[in-house]
Formats: sequence, structure tokens, C-alpha cells
Amino acid sequence: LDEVFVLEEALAVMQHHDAVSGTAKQHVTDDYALRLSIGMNSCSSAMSSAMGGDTTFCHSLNISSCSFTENRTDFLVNVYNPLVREVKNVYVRVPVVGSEGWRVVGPDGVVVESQVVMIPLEVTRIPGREGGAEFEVVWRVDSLLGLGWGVYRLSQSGDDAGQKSVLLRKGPGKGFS
Amino acid sequence: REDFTISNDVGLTVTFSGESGLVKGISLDGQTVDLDQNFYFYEGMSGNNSKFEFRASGAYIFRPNVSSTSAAPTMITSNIFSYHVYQGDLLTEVHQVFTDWVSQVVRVYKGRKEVEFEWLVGPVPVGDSIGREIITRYSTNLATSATFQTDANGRELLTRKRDFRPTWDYKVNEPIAGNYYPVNSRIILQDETNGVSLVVLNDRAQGGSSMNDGEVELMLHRRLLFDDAFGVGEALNESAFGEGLVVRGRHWVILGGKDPAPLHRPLAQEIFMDRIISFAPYEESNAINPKIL
Repeated sequence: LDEVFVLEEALAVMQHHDAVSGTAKQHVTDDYALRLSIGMNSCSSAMSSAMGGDTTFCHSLNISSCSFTENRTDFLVNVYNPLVREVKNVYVRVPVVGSEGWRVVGPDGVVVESQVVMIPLEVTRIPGREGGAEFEVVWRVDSLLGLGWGVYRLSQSGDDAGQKSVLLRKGPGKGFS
Repeated sequence: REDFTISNDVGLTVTFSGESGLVKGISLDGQTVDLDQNFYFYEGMSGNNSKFEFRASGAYIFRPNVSSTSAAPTMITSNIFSYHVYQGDLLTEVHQVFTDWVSQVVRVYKGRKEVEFEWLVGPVPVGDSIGREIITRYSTNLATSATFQTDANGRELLTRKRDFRPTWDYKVNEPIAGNYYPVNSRIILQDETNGVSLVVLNDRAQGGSSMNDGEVELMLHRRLLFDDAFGVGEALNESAFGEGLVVRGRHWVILGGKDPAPLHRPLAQEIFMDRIISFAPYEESNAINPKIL
């Protein structure tokens, strides 16, 4: 609980100060980001302990980057549903380096349908984005119970590999020059 | 150069112009709506804040320079630079590059009824000393009678009417900003006559409006060069790595009937309380792995 409280306090301070909205001087905003980062790391540690394993969180998934998955060819992905109701037919994306041979095995040990998609070049060129992920493995989660989770194993085994996206069509716009 | 479509197994189809590469229509469950989507910018008002008319657009105040833009935003480009269509059994997506600082992916997933727009904007160019406030606009042929709906902190949906306030006589001083409202989770257009609605859900709170009937616009990014004199003392001109910030985010567009709530309410919950993803190495010899699995 002490570890969780670090994030709780940081969020309370930031809500009180109307933080992360551009209405503060840059050095103050930098301090908000620092407090938030410390709180998130602390909370991640608590969640990792709760799950009883060597768990890692990736905070750059919003720019399709994750140093953990980019450096492995066999790993587990835990998908947790924070809603109190069941969700069905939702999709998960994980950035990876190579596009070949990715297989996704679901919680019941059965290979699930997956697809490897290309990350747009413009995303890979975002200033400050680290890592070399050029693809994402996408798969469908049929069902997650309320406050429940499912663990998926991703491996670049080559057997039962998922599908790769096919370039169907391309074209320059009229303004191409 | 012919128009093309992407679609899925539940009857969702998005039509694109083969000529321009832009979205031009959406259909679901037998309903079809013309849908144009593009990116625009408002020029931010500059000024020294000495008088009302010199008030600058900044962190607290959205104030486009309506005199230079004739109260209409400038389209970033009418024809995108390039597009690529990638198809698979689970999803089909169209990668669109508008300019060197605006690009987007439009996605349709198997079994899902919403269209996903994932936009990437920035660094916003300001080399000409003009601050820019970037919006995306979804234009339809729906007859909306100057009204639209926005949510209040993700709960009650409130009906907004252009250039109107329900409890006082409204005098229009700010034709654009005066019609902007907070959009915390969704903004909705409804055509009562034809029983058609268009819902746009966002992944973060944004400003939004409907400046013309059948249109929805949401503000994605702002880079401004003047302080608005509300105490910050700095312009909203954030930078990283020597450049302006880049933002990436998503909108989900749903085509619904007279009552779209059964579609957008569950989805909004799923967006707000999104799945939390964590990772662990897999090692056959690690006793914890089978336990987790």
C-alpha cells in the first residue's frame, strides 16, 4: 500500500494544481512528470509483487515502443481488465522487431489467430523514440472477465505462425511531388 | 484512381477516394453516410493582452485569429502525400501521410463496429511566426439543425446549440471559441429526421465543436507563440529534442441509429478503463511461468 500511495499522492498533487494542461511553467511541468514517473514505477513494483513474478510494464506503448518485447523472441503478455464487467472481442498490440513467425498461445494453451502489422514509418521517426520495433503483433482476446486477466505467450517459433498483413494497394495522393 | 473500401465481417465498410486517398464514406447495418475527414489548423491570435482585442491565444484561452482565417480553419492539405492499404484476416488498415508532420492510420477490426482513426501530429511548424492549433474534422451529410452533444466528465450527455446559450441572450464575440466545449469522452451528431447518428469517441479530453451542420471537429494539438497573460508567463510552445512536441492518439467513429447509446456507452467504458498490459520473460525452467499461465 505504501508503494501505491506514492502514485496516489502524485496524482492528488497534480489534480489540485491543474497539472499537465500547459497552464504551468515548463520547469513546474517537468517536476509533475518526475513525480508521476516515480509514482508509476512504485505502483508497477506493487503490481509486479501482486502477480508473483518478474513483471515489466512498458510506458512507451503509446508510440509502439517497448524495450522488453523488442529484445525477446519468447515472452508472456498479461492482459488485465480493470472493468468490473466482462469484455469481449478486444484487441491487443505488442511492438516487436522482426515480422516473421510470431505465434500467440492463449490461456488455454491453444494458438490464437494473430496478425503482424507494420508500424508507420512516421511513428518510428518520432524524435526521442528509442528501440527498433517496426512491427506490431495484434491478436484478439475473445473474453476477459471483470477484474480478470489472461496470459498469452508470444514466441517467434515459426510453427503455427500468425498471418502477416498484405500490402493490398498503394498510391500517391494527387498532390504528390 | 478508383475509390476503394475496407470492411469487416459485421458489415462495417469505410470508403476512400482513390484520387485523394481520403475517407469519403462509412456504412454499417445498411446505413450509409457521406463522411469526409481531414486535418486543419486555426491560426492562434497573437497580441500583448493590453486590450481585449489584443488578447493572445494561449494555454487558458483558445482564441483563433478569425480576421486572418475568415472564421474558418485552413486545410492542411486537400490531397494526401501517399497512402498504403494493408489487409489481413483480423484487421485492415490504411496508412495515410498528409504532410511531413501529419499522418494517420484508419483501421477496421474483425467483429468490431467502430472505425479507428489513429493520428500523429507534430512537430507543428511555426517558422513563419504563426502559432497553430490543429484540428481534425469529420464532415457528414447529416441534418443536425445547429445542435450536437458533448459529455460532461464522461457522464451526462448535454445538447449544445451553435451560437446559443439556454439561460441568457448570447452575443457572439468569438465565433469559433464561443462554440467550443470540453469533450471528455465523446461528441455526437444526430439527424432526428432520418434517425442516423455519428459518434466520435476520443482517448483524452479535447476541445470540440460542430461549426457547421453535420460536422464535428476536435482539437488535437496546439503550438502557440504568445502568453495569454493568465499567470503562466510562458507561451504554450512545448519542445523536446529541439523540436515541437509530437502527439499520437485515437478517435473511434461509430455510425448509429436513432439511439446510439448501446454502441457508444460500452465502448467508452472500455476506452476509459483500457486493458493494462504487462510482460514477463518465458523460461521453461522458471517455475513461476507455468503457474502464471
